[in-house]
Amino acid sequence: DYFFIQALENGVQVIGLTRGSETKFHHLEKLDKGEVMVVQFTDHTSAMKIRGKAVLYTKHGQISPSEK
Amino acid sequence: DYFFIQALENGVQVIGLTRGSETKFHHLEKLDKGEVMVVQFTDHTSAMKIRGKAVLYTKHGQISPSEK
Amino acid sequence: DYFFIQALENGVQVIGLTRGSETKFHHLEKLDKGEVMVVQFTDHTSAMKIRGKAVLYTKHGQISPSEK
Amino acid sequence: DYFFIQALENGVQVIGLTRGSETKFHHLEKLDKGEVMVVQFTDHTSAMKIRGKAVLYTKHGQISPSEK
Amino acid sequence: DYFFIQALENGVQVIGLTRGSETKFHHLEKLDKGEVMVVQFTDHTSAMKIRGKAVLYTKHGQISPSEK
Amino acid sequence: DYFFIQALENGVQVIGLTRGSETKFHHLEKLDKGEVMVVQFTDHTSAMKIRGKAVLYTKHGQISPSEK
Amino acid sequence: DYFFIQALENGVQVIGLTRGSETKFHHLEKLDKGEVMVVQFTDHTSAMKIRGKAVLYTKHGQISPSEK
Amino acid sequence: DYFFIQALENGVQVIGLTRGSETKFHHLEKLDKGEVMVVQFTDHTSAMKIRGKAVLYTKHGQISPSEK
Amino acid sequence: DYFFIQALENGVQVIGLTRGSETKFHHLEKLDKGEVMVVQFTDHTSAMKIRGKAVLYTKHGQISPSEK
Amino acid sequence: DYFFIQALENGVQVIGLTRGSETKFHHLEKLDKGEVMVVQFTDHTSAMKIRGKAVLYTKHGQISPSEK
Amino acid sequence: DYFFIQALENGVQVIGLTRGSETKFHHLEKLDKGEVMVVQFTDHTSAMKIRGKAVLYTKHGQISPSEK
Ligand SMILES: N[C@@H](Cc1c[nH]c2ccccc12)C(=O)O
Ligand SMILES: N[C@@H](Cc1c[nH]c2ccccc12)C(=O)O
Ligand SMILES: N[C@@H](Cc1c[nH]c2ccccc12)C(=O)O
Ligand SMILES: N[C@@H](Cc1c[nH]c2ccccc12)C(=O)O
Ligand SMILES: N[C@@H](Cc1c[nH]c2ccccc12)C(=O)O
Ligand SMILES: N[C@@H](Cc1c[nH]c2ccccc12)C(=O)O
Ligand SMILES: N[C@@H](Cc1c[nH]c2ccccc12)C(=O)O
Ligand SMILES: N[C@@H](Cc1c[nH]c2ccccc12)C(=O)O
Ligand SMILES: N[C@@H](Cc1c[nH]c2ccccc12)C(=O)O
Ligand SMILES: N[C@@H](Cc1c[nH]c2ccccc12)C(=O)O
Ligand SMILES: N[C@@H](Cc1c[nH]c2ccccc12)C(=O)O
Repeated sequence: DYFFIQALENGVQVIGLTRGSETKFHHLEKLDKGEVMVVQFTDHTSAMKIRGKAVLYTKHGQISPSEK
Repeated sequence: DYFFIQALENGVQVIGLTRGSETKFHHLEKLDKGEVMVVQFTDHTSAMKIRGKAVLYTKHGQISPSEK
Repeated sequence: DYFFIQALENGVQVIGLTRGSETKFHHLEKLDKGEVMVVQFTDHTSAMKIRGKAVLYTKHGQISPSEK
Repeated sequence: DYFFIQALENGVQVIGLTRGSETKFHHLEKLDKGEVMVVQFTDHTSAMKIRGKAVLYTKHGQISPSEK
Repeated sequence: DYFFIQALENGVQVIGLTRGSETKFHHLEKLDKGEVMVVQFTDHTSAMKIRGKAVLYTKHGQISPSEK
Repeated sequence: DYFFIQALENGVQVIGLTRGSETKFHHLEKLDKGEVMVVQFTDHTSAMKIRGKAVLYTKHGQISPSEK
Repeated sequence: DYFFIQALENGVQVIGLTRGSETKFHHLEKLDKGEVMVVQFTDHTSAMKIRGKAVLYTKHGQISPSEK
Repeated sequence: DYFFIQALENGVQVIGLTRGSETKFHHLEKLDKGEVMVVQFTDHTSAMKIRGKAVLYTKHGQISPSEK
Repeated sequence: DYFFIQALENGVQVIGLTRGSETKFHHLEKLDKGEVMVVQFTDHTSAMKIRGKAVLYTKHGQISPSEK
Repeated sequence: DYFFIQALENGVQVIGLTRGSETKFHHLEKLDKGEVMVVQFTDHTSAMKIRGKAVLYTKHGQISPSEK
Repeated sequence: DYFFIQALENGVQVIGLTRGSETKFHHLEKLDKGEVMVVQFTDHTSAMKIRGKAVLYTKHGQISPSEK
């Protein structure tokens, strides 16, 4: 399974957190406005964080990070 | 499977509890307002706790921790 | 699979009972008002008990322990 | 899979019957009014009995033991 | 999978028939009025018989043995 | 998977036919009026016959043997 | 999976055809009026023929052989 | 999975084509009017042809070969 | 899984393309008007082409090759 | 799983891209107007491109390449 | 599983990011206006980025990168 992240501004951050006994950032991807990233969970990624103004298209519906 | 946690205030806590014969905190992730965390259950995490004002997007619908 | 427990008062108890030939308490987690716990069944936990005023979000709908 | 038992009175009994060539009680859990128990079938439990006034939340709908 | 038997009178009988080349009764469980039994098919049980006034909650709907 | 047979008269017959290169009767179960039998297909049973006035509760709906 | 054949007249024939490089009849079951047969596909049966006036209850709906 | 072929005239042909690097006829079954054949795909059959006036009951709905 | 091809004219072509590093025609089946062919994907066939006036009955709905 | 490509003009191109560490064209199939191609993903094909005026019948609905 | 990318302008970029402990670009595919690309996740690709004006046809609905 996977979901979609569409950046609504420049500099949106998609961060992968490590699977395993440790939980650290292993990757930070920057998205510019209008770009779409599609991501899976993997052997290396079991949690993620998204910072910045974006829309997430997921099986639980649409989610808008940074909506104040 | 996974679900989404959106922080509605600064300092929301997402805690991972250990899988196995022991049940202890193995990780505490802090979320600031507007950030979204996406989490799975794993070989290391079989229970979680969320503290603070947030919205959870899950297969059982939306849940609002800290709603008084 | 997993389900969600939201505490509606302080001191809600989520108890894990052992899988196997014996059935004993192996863990007791205390939840304060507003906190949400997310739990799976595991190699160690094949039954649970919830005490106190709470809402359970489950695939069979919402359940309210301690509703008198 | 699992289902939920909510006790509507004190002293509700949830009994586990043994899986295998023998069918005997291996455990009896007492529930007080308002408590919720969540149970799975396991390597040790292939049948159960519930005695007392309770509500069962199951995939076949709600069932009320002891409804006279 | 499993289904539920609620006894509507005393002395309802739930009988397990053996899996294998032979078909014999291996267990007879008596239910009193209001009691609920939850049963699975197992390595030992591939057929069952229910005698007496009861309601069965199943994936094919509700069934009422002994309805004259 | 399994289905339910409710006898509407005495002497309803539920017959198991052998799985394998041979097709013979290996068991004949008699049901009296009001009794319910629940049956699976197994390593030994790959076909069945039902004789007499009964109602079958199945995933394809209700079937009434012996309806003239 | 399985389906149901209800005979609407005497002498309905349910024929099993062999699985494998050869396709021959390996069994012919006669049904009398009102009888119901329940059949699976197996290691030995990968095709079947039904002759005579009957109703088939299947996942694709009801089918009536011999309807002129 | 399987589907049903009902012959609407005499001499309907159900042909099995070989699975593998070769594609040849390995069997031709003749159906007379009113007969129903039920067929699976197998280790030996990965394609089929139906000639003559018939109705096919399938998961994609009903299909009528030879409808001019 | 499989789908159905019904020829609406003589000489409809159903072509199997090879699975593997090469993509060549391995079989060409001719259908005459009214004939129905049922096909699977296999170890040998991972793509197909249909030429001529036909109706395809598929899980994505009905498709009409050669519709000008 | 598979999907369908119907060419709406001559010279529609269906291109298979290699699975693995390299991403190159391994096959280019030309379709003439009215022809239908049915394709799977395979050990050799993990991405595809379609050029030209066509209709794609897919589980996400209908898609029209080259629609200006 | 897979999804579809239709380019609405020339020079749309579909980028594959590496599966594993490293996250780098391993491939960049350029799409011209009207072209459709169909992509899977693979042993080599666990995340993707799309830049430029396009429509994505996915199981979560339609997504439009670069929509300002
Ligand atoms: N390293 C942790 C990451 C994680 C997944 N889900 C979590 C929930 C809470 C805290 C941490 C996590 C793990 O693999 O288990
Ligand atoms: N260590 C426990 C954590 C746990 C999971 N589900 C629970 C329910 C109740 C109490 C503890 C738990 C386990 O893996 O089983
Ligand atoms: N130790 C028991 C716990 C249990 C699970 N389901 C139950 C139902 C009734 C009583 C006990 C149980 C077991 O693993 O089987
Ligand atoms: N020991 C029995 C328990 C049981 C399960 N389902 C039953 C139905 C009827 C009677 C007994 C049972 C078994 O494992 O098979
Ligand atoms: N011993 C039989 C029990 C049985 C299951 N389904 C049946 C149907 C009819 C008669 C007997 C049975 C078996 O395991 O196969
Ligand atoms: N011995 C046969 C029984 C059978 C199953 N399905 C059938 C359909 C027709 C005739 C016989 C059968 C078999 O296992 O295959
Ligand atoms: N012996 C054939 C029987 C068969 C199954 N499906 C068919 C379709 C057509 C003709 C024969 C068959 C086989 O196992 O494959
Ligand atoms: N021998 C071919 C039969 C076949 C199946 N599907 C097809 C589609 C087209 C042509 C032939 C076929 C195979 O097993 O693959
Ligand atoms: N030989 C190719 C056939 C193929 C399947 N899907 C395709 C899509 C495009 C081009 C060729 C193909 C393969 O097995 O992979
Ligand atoms: N060779 C690549 C092809 C590919 C699949 N999905 C992609 C998405 C983007 C770019 C390339 C690809 C792979 O197997 O992984
Ligand atoms: N190399 C990373 C790529 C990745 C997948 N999902 C992600 C989410 C966030 C960041 C990176 C990723 C991995 O396979 O796990």
